Amino acid sequence: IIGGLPGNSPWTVSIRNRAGVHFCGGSLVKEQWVISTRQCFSSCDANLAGYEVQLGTLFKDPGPGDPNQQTIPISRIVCGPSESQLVMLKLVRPATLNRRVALICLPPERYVVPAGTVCEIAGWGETRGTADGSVLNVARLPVLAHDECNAALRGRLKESELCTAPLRAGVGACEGDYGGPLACLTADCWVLEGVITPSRICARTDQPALFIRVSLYVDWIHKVMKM
Amino acid sequence: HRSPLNDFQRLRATKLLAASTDPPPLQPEQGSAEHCAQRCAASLACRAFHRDRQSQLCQLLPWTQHSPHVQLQKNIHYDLYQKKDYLRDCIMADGSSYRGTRAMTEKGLHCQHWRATTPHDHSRFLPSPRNGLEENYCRNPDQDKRGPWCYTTDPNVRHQSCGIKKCEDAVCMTCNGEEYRGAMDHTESGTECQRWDLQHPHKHPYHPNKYPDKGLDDNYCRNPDSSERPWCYTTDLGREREYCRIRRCKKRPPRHNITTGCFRGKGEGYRGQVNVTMSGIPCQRWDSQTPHQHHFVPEKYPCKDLQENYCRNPDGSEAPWCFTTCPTVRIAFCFHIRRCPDELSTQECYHGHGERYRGHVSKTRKGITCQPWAAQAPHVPQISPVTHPEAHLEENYCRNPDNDSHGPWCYTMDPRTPFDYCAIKPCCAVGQVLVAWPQLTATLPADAIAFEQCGQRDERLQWKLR
Repeated sequence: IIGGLPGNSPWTVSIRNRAGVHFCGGSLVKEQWVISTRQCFSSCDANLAGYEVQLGTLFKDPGPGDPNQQTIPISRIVCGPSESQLVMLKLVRPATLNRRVALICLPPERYVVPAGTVCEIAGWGETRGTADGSVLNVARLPVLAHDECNAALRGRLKESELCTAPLRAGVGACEGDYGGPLACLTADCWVLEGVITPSRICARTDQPALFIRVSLYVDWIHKVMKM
Repeated sequence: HRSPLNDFQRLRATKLLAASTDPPPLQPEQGSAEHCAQRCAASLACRAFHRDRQSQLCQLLPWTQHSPHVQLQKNIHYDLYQKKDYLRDCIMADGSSYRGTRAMTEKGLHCQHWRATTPHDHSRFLPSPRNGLEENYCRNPDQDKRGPWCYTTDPNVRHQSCGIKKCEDAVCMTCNGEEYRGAMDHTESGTECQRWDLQHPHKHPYHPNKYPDKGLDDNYCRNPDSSERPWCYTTDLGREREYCRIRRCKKRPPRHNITTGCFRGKGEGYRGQVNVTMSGIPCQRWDSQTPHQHHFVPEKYPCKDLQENYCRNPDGSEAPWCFTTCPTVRIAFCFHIRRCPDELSTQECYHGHGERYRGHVSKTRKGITCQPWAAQAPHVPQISPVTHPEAHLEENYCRNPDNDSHGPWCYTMDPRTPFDYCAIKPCCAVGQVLVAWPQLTATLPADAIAFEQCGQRDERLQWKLR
């Protein structure tokens, strides 16, 4: 996260490869399910033996004694509808919820976040020197109205995308944050409204940032968990 | 510090099924795999053993998968260990330990049975439990430098070499040997390799179940970390790992999955020219060692196309990557390179959500065959012709019985994928920006929404951290 601050986002998880290296983020939506982005995974039937999610710690690479840290292997990946760029990861066992580990809420189907709502991105990705890259960083971004964003992108905005307004200070997600949450406070609960996806340049000050609009895929999410 | 298991080849979740039990296998006994290997190695009659994962019992066996009337059988409760010498189709050193089943000479003559005395009479080499002479299989009872041989059934040719290759030559390697799956199990200094599924004498991170695609079988030379050549941990406590001497194939492998505008899978075949990280840092040239020192020297990785400072994936990481020119950021993934589409091209289209689609497409967008709606395997369906009689759930055609907003779908024949969407697209082109967004719900008043047991956090912690 560029332009962020150390923070607490108990649903944000770190996805680690077989060498134990963090490479993407995710959001805990059920004790045994994490949402992330397709871009982070080689295929929809990738063998994820040896891949894990790490939760319950603010540190990217915590020491051995971190009390609340949980590391859970991933058992399966399920790809979302083609346009969604979403994936769901099933964990080998449920995460234990506590002060450090919590579920993020899913929005109602096709819910639209009101423009101007201040939401939050979180991740252990690149900070480009703007913050301590060894801890979870959080940054706040205001939602941009759909048609305003579409105009700024010269008509190339898709229905499956959600925008946040660019900030002069250069705030945004970057490499290593992808798959993580754009969380917005609704009815006193943090709701997963967007998922961070790669853009060509991080934290642009002259263009909106794009996220996958989760509310369009909530029916698929529930269907996968039910199936 | 070699393990007795080094003499065995392990097959997971497998059992040997013998039609006849003559001679009968011994009674199972308690013991670790290494303990069983020790007992089997000490017994001339023993050629393999089963290890029951749950009961920790093991049973010594007088046969292998190559024995007559014996076959392999999938069984998740057992691991099968067979003596390597009985399975190898190449030889180590002079091949005097070779116990394979080749029974033809290098010139194609059939071998004479060792017990037979015609057409060639001999009394020197008659089968015994100790010398391994069996049937008419090639053997090397007199440590002949040319390797295993046999008496031939051709009256004019008394005996002839069988021409069995040495293991280091039997299977050649291409590029850096990441695809090498041969049976070489010694290093170039002749030291025996350590098994990948053991953590002694050297602890190591390459557990076979954690890297199922690296072929980390038994103690064979492999290249799981994109080193220059196949290598292994050694059974010498003083030397952790060492390269193996393996012949290089003359022909370069066919280049497959080469892409330039996008990347497929993990992007090992990506040959495009993106050379800036997403946070705007230029990549470091591969032929440079500053600011980051590394071993991916272009000449040593001829198949990886380590040109200029382009994003590449020479070591099987998650995606193309590069060393960066920023001293404090060693490596950055190039996830901003677009992924190549990996879905079937679609012939048919559907209107609305496809709830009235009655076509005959019966494959998912990934090309997996659909499971018939009336079937109960590999997935027990929650939706079937019984539960949804009006939904025209015929054969295994894609349908949308639950009005899924993402289109027709089906249960799949892949046990790991319960259901998936089909290779059919919406009739109004996907991705075309819908000027009006009818799908999106007008903003709901906040009090119209309620959530349960989610989205709560300790806000105080937020401040403490700041």
